[in-house]
Amino acid sequence: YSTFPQSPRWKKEEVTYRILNYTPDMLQADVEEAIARAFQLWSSVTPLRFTRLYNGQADIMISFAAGFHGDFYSFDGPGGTLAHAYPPSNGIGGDAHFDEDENWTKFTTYNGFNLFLVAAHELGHSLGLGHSAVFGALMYPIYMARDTRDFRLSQDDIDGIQVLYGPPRESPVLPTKAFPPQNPTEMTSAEAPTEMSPREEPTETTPSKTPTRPQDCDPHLTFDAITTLRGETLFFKGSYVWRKSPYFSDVEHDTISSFWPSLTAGFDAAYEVDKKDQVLFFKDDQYWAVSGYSIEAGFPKPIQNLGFPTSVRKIDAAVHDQNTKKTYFFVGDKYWSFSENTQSMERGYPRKIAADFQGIGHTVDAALQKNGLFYFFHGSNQYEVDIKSKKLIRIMKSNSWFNC
Amino acid sequence: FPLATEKEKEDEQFAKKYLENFYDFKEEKNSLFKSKNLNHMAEKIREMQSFFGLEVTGELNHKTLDMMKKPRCGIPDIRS
Repeated sequence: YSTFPQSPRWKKEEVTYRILNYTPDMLQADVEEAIARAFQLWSSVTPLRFTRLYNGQADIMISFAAGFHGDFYSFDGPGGTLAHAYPPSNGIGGDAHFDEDENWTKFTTYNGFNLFLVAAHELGHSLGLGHSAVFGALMYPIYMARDTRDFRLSQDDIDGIQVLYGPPRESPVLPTKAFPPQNPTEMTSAEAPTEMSPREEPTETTPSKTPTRPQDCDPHLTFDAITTLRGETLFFKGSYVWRKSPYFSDVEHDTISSFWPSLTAGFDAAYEVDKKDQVLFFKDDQYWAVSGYSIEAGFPKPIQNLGFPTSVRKIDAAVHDQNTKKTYFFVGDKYWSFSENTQSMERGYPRKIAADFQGIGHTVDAALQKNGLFYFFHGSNQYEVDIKSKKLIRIMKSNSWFNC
Repeated sequence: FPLATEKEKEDEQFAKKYLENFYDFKEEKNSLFKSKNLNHMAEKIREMQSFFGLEVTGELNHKTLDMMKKPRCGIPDIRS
């Protein structure tokens, strides 16, 4: 492997990127997927985390152009030079340019160049790597068509990038397969959300300055979104994740980018369709589907694909009922019921939340189904509801899952 | 020496451009001594052959040209 003279590198772990334009050779979603996967290659072997920006100046600006394109290195038409990228620094530093005169593809055929492979190579330069003379290394300068489904960096690539950034932090590991479906069992004391009575209110912690991650037992703690994931429960707020596993008593603290580097923080809603081993994340008027770490191809999609009217620009909360295979979406004071079987909104919706859910007379920030019961979060409270009778059972603090 | 064929001239031009792009070759345009440039170019060809694990001859042979014509990244392999 090699680095650039003086070994320039990003002096931070959170690096941003922005896709400035697209090649007409591929679907936009396939371009985004290829770029995201290329970043994931590098984030999986370093402490680096990559966040995609949709406007403004990002560290790594990605674009397609042909011939002269504003820097000193014009492209040369089909073949020859495929792309180039600049080592870390401000301005053009880090930027990656792809020759639009090439035929870009998401496949590994011989009549086009696989964008994921070339992008992964170029982003190696954007992070500070030079070329490698090791045949088969990603940073080898000559393009080699190969199977990308389970593509792995060579040890030479890993050695090179870790000279610049070191190995990954102890990154959280998602369960690799769906846990055996949880039978609704009596919650153990550690799991059951404890009912808050005044004497049990956690002592008011008044930290000297507000920590970036709210305290687990902050009585004012609220959440953006909550979902199950392969038997675990993930609580989202900003870029932070609290992870609750039925197998460990304590709560794990992570960031969204440690699981899905290319997803931007600040989800509005999330839910799991357990039978498909799929979790859907919602932000503004788009949604993504992930399975474990990987973002499914073709996402993000507009929420109107699910059947929302264009007047709905974002949703507040969502929860999937594993028993009825229906998903409830909450928007303002109304809710929709979506059939996962027919993949369409049910007739007669939206309906008023208050009309069907006794005791829930306000908007819903987040929603969760656990062991057959539903939990609707509003501000720092959560409302436990028996969905069959739609009766409110009890009200607790939102963070009562954290053994406060 | 037999006059270089048109094809050989083209190949030489291509190789010169390649070595300028990726091996920091700088031809001295107004050098009085053509041989100096030839030696310098041969040295750069050797550098490129060594990088790609080709037989290091300093000559612009078929295998070396083939390697130069493969699709690749636009970043230099060797830089000052």
